[in-house]
Amino acid sequence: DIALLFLSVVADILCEFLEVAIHLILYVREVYPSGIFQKRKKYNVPVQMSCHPELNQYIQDTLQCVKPLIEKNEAEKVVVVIMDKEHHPVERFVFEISQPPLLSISSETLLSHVEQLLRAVILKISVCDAVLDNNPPGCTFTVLVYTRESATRNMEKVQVIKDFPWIVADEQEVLMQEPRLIPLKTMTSDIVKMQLYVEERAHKG
Amino acid sequence: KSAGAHILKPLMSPPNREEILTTLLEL
Repeated sequence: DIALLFLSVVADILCEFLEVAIHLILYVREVYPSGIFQKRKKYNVPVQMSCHPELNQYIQDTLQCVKPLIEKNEAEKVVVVIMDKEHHPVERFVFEISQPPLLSISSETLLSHVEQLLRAVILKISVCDAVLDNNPPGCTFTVLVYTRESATRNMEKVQVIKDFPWIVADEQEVLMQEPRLIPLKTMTSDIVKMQLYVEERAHKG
Repeated sequence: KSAGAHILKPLMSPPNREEILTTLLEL
């Protein structure tokens, strides 16, 4: 039971982290005007969070649907895709998540340590523009979830919000040809391991 | 990519930049 409780807490922590990370990516990569962002403090570091209600709601709804998959250890990757005007991906921020077997989790497992590790990931995102090329104007974004098992089975689990349906993404539409791979950060804790890297299109146009 | 993995995405798109700029101007 303690293990299941931990998975639920880990899903909460990860979704809160992903929310901060998505806002920060949208700010750093200039997907939206900087005027809608406000400086806030998360994990004891300054971050930029959107104040636009519609955008915030969209991100929250997305993550609320991702949470049950993380809770059941069924989300392999959460990917923030930035697309050009023609809806072709220019950058993919890939959060590769893996959780250890439930048996290895005990009441001694420290959750506070996880938050310290997540801070380091946030810091890396906030400076990632230094290693990425500028994006073309008019970019938009989407969030993808790579599930470990059959999508049709998991589809039911992600439809947790009425009026926020999910569909199976076409691989051709979300993949890039020969992307440049930029590792940003790897974090390893007792209860979750996460690797963040960016796949960047060679010629962004 | 592991075998059997599938990719899911929200059907709806987020608000686009133009919509957000319009809201900003209205404010």
